[in-house]
Amino acid sequence: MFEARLLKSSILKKVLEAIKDLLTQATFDCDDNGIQLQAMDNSHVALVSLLLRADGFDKYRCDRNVTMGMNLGSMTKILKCAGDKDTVTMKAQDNADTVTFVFESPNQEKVSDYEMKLMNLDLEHLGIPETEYSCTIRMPSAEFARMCRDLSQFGESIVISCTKEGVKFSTSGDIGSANIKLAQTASIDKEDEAVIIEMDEPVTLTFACQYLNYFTKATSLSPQVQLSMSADVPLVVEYRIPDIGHIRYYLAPKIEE
Amino acid sequence: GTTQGRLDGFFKVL
Repeated sequence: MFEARLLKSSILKKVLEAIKDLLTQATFDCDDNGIQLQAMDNSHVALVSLLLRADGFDKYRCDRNVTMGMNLGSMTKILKCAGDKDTVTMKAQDNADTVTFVFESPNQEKVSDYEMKLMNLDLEHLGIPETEYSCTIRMPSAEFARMCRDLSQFGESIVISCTKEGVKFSTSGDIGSANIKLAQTASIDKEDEAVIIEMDEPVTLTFACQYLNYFTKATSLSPQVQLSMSADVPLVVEYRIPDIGHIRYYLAPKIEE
Repeated sequence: GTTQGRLDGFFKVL
């Protein structure tokens, strides 16, 4: 028996919003520790890694490991039926071929349940190697989303260059070029609003705007985003979801021809 | 010019 209850359905709605541009279907792996999802997009350019810890749920029970292959389009349709203030409970029997979503309004006057067929997805499980990163940049997630959106108007790629002076986001295209430089916040009063740069070695890498914009769909999950970069390895864009887990996106850099 | 890299090779299939 698997049962996971969240007081706020909005977290699950936002998680789905944050992955549905990259993935059409995905496997939710549930065990004692919580729910994990890990999948590459069709073109093998980006990987999504989601963790929702058991202790972040209002109620969590998982007697046996459960693997649920879900069509994310169908899941989105179902979650649209939940009010933002509704609680959501996901339920599945052991070895079941369906999952049930139960939505309850705050006053319990409206209770709805939606049963969805599971898919048998034969997806490979991937191991993410432990990596020491040369640069990590933390900044307000809204600021990162704004930069990606602004720079996307000019070109298809963004060059991220991190040096001890700060971090620079650049792009160029038919109409011209654009650069945004961010320096580390001088005095940190509010951690959520700070830009914090840790650099062991300078790194410059080029990434596709389109993917960075997909990642920023996670903005509402977290006030801050962390970018981790090293030469010749995928960029990690991490949003920590308060009290429950994280969503991490890995993105292969563009390479010089 | 640049070309889009792939993730294959970075992650190990378990």
